[in-house]
Amino acid sequence: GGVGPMSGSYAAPKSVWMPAMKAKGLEISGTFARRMGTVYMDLLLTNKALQVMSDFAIQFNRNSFGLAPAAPLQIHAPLAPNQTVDVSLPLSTVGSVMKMDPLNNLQVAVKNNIDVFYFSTLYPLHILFVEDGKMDRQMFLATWKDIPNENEAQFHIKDCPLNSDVSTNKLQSSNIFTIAKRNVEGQDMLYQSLKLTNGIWVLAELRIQPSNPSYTLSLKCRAPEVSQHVYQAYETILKN
Amino acid sequence: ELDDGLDEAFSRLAESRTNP
Repeated sequence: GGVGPMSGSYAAPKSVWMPAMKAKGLEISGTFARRMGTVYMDLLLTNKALQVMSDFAIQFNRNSFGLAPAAPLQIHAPLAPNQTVDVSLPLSTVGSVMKMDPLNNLQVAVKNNIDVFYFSTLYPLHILFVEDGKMDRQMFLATWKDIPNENEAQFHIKDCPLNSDVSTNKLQSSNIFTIAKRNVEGQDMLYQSLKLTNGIWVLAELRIQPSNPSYTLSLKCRAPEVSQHVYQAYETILKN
Repeated sequence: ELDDGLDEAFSRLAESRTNP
């Protein structure tokens, strides 16, 4: 997965989403990534059955951010027993929307020549952080003031021994943009913005104290239910 | 450099958040 500042947003290693024993021998591992402005579901399909698998197709249930396959699942040849194939499925974010619980839950159906199988997985919210998420400074100040205090959520990111420059670069490669930085009484205050694919803006204040490995993250958003997931994205990005 | 007052506004915001 891309981790460094030049290689795009962070992608977790693939994990097993559908074990073979629950899908008549078809094992699916996967992860989500954002590359060059496109969201991908990166999949590894393994045939652990005794027969050849063919005629693959994939479909998503409606979900909170309208994620949907942007192309058919391209598996060009039948999958022989013990064979594995890597597939990168581009996703669009203009599919049907239905609020899921948790918000980032995705229900997936996969079919092959044997049967139809279902699994669900959770996607990290940072795959939805768009490249033009740097808010104008004046707009940031006005929006920060305008969003009521009840919509502010505060989190602690523990054991993060990075300085503010390294943090800024890491976050920027996942489309979290620093708009201003101030040093007050020895602590760095970073003011940041990000925008989700559905147009929701999130404003952030990240406090970093030189002697304290725990960061304080304050998030302001008109849709506060995303804040918990944005915090998890910060954790993931800063610690990988 | 054009002083649009925003630099000062961010300083005030950071200050107010540290010493409310």
